[in-house]
Amino acid sequence: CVCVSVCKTVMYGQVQSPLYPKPYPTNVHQQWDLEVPRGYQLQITFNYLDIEPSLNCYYDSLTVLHGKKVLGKFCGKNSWDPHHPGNKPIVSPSNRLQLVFVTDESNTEKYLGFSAFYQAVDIDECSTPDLNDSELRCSQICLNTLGSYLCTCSHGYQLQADQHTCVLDCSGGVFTEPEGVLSSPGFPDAPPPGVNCLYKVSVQPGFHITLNFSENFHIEQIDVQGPSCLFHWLQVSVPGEAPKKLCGNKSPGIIHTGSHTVDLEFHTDGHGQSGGFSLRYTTQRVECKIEGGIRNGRITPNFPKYSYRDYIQVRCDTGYKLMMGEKEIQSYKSMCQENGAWHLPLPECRIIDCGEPEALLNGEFKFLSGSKNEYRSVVQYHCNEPFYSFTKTKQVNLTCDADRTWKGEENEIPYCFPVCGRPVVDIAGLGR
Amino acid sequence: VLGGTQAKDNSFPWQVFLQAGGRGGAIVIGEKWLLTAAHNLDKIKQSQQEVKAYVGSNKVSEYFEVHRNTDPVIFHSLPIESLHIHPGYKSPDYNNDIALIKLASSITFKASVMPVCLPDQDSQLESFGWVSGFGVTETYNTANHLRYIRLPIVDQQVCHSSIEKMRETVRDLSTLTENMFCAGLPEGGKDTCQGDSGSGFVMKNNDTFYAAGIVSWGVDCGKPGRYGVYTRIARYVDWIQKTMKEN
Repeated sequence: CVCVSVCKTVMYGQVQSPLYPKPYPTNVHQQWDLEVPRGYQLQITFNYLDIEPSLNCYYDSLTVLHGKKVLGKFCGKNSWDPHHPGNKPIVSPSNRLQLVFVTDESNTEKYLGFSAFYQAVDIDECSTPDLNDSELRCSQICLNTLGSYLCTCSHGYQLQADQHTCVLDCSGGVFTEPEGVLSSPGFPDAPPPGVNCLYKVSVQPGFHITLNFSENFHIEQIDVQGPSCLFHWLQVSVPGEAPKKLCGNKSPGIIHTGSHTVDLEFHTDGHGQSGGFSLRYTTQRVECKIEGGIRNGRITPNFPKYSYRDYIQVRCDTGYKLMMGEKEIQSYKSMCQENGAWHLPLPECRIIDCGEPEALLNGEFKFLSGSKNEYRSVVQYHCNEPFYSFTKTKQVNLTCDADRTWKGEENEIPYCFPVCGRPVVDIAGLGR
Repeated sequence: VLGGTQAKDNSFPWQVFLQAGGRGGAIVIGEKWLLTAAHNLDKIKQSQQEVKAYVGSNKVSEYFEVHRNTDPVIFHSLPIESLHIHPGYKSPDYNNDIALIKLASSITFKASVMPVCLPDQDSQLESFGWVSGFGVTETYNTANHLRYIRLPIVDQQVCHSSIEKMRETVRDLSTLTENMFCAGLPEGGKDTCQGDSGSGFVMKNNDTFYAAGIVSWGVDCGKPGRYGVYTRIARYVDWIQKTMKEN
């Protein structure tokens, strides 16, 4: 008969031939599938074996198999017998082992069979390469454990999700100072393969970051249908803009990000060559533009350009008034905001208007210069002669003054005095 | 005006035709002020409503024509605000025979209406002057056209003697004072007369006419040895300016 025993995954056990310690019967064909937990090797040691000896164990035998591989075919009784396993343990390459015990139809003598003890023996995975891909099980440090192993990484590296690979722990750096230097790992030496470094430069709003790459810039570039940053890259991400991947041998030089935050991701795969990069970042205060300046006015303080947190005042030149839209304002102060806009819209200086000159009783006026009613316009008054006249002059000029009044030398509105005693017809006559 | 000449248009633009219980004259001295003889206002009992003053024409009839709407010039009497008789005037004595009429609105001057200047307070009389008026003429008819004459100033003592001589035959004659002067010809013929009272006796200085006197009184008109008596305006310049200022 054929007996198949399936053992539980135990840590150890004992196997004996049928009827042991009595002689085994004839015509036996029995198989044991021995198994210990995964992560262990199965080691079996025969403490007794007495099987009818024959050439190549032709009649009776105990065969030890690992899969289809025969690890040993045993018979005989004495340890010096070439087919006897002796006390030397047999170790399975895995956690499984099969024993096949076969006897023929006759036994010339009484043979007792065999008795063996098997146990789980821990595998030192760390000292042997992975059989599947012949690579090291751990990229850096391997720790053997009972039935398994653990990978761990050196300081500064981080174990990846595959639990085997260590990559450089170059992320998490947040640069908040107004200026600084950052570079690829190990720069100016080449970075280790398989890095994925995240750098974040974040300064307070109101400042813009400028990246100034050093000339020593080398990130592997693949020329596949034109240059592309396929496997290695430095990606620059500015909020609100599409990320930009940089690679090649030419330094990008200076990049004005226009943002107070920028993310840099340096990525290399496990192959290829990149020399890395280095950059100095600086920050500049956000500029508030004054397009064209203030016509007919002045800004204090007078700077070539105005930046975040700068305060300005606007005053108009003499003869001009401050206008915010259509509303006149007495003064204007504003601060440059973090978004590059003034917290109050810029005013304009509009020429003042003295209003329509007062009509002159018994006189008239005309404009001599300037636009009507505007600052420095000159209006000339004259009286309706010969019946009215000014006291001193034939005409009086008034100028639109900065205080929005028409002013003349006498500083008062002229008055046409009646001319007395000068009729247009002389009554004296010439007759005598 | 006896023995005078019809005035050309615009030649006496200060002349006012005055109706105040009778015909009289006045002169324009400012945009709102007329000067006349106080005795012209003797008959005014109630108010200035009874006084009518016209300017702008040398023809009385033009002031009273019934106008059509299409006529270019319409003469209205000037709106009178107040009368200011000199406080020293005591009718029937002609001393201080001067009064101011204030208009309610200003006159706009033009060729036909212009003020006459006032004399300096201390100015001396010239040797002659011109006097105009709508009073009776030598035919003793009231004038329709403004008339004028040129008269010499009469020495004050001569005039005084003339008046004193008349006092023998004429009762209640006023006394010639320093507030008056006389003008006329010893042979008579040229004189102002009834209806001319209040009109101006003007003199000329540097091509400018100023009012030296106001037609005031006299005995008969145009008779030889009798002269017209005029209120001497220079003696009232202070009062005139004070009154105008205060009003």
